[in-house]
Amino acid sequence: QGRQTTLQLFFSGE
Amino acid sequence: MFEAKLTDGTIFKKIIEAIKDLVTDVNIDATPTGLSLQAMDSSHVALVNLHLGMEGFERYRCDRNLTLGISITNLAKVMKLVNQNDSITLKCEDEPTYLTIVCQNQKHDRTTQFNVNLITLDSEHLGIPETEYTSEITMNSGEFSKLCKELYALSETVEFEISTTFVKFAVEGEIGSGSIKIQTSADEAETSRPEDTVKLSFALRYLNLFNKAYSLSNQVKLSMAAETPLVVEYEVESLGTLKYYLAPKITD
Repeated sequence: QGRQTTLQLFFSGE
Repeated sequence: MFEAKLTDGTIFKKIIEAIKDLVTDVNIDATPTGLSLQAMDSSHVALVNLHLGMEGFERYRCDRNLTLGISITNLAKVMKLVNQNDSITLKCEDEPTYLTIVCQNQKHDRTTQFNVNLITLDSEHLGIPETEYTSEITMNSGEFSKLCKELYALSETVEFEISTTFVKFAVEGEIGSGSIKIQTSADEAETSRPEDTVKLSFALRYLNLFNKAYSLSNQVKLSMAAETPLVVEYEVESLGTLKYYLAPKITD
């Protein structure tokens, strides 16, 4: 079913 | 001071209903041009992004930028006071400790007012990079909602594939595997960038939470690009957009 990623992997913190 | 009046208060009620199971405490940014909100769910898998432009309000005034920290859980409770056809006004002073919500019926003979206490929150703002989505599809929001609900009974994960002529939702679970393929030649669905195909997997649990927004719009737009979170977008009639971002599942 795959591993769930988080948004921090794609978006940068501000 | 800040004051924003919507003739149809149920729109705001629906928005709160559509995000309350994803995010609990949020900062609402009020600026002279409109209201916006960005918040992630506690597991940082999904993000809610709302923008309501000032033009969509019957009355809008915001003298200076304000950050209104608010419990969505509590706001949802207050929204129960909003009846069908009520107008809703949100207002507060320049250094607010509470947000005043006023609902009024069409006959103007019933007015409900509630002051919701504001809270101070650490903002956890993520920068969403400019993304060129290679696969986009607009489809009936009710159909998308129904499909996600049905697939969740069969599997936790769904694989999206958008191609030249179809969009395909595939699942694989303990009881077997299958897919729903919708031809895009029908009016209900169309690809804007037909030459590219992307396959990505997502947790259906989150898609079902996003679909609580389906009553805001007849259509939902899905945008995908390789190795990028999915965007599920609902247009809020003449007011703005409610977008959800969902991080994909990957196979190691």
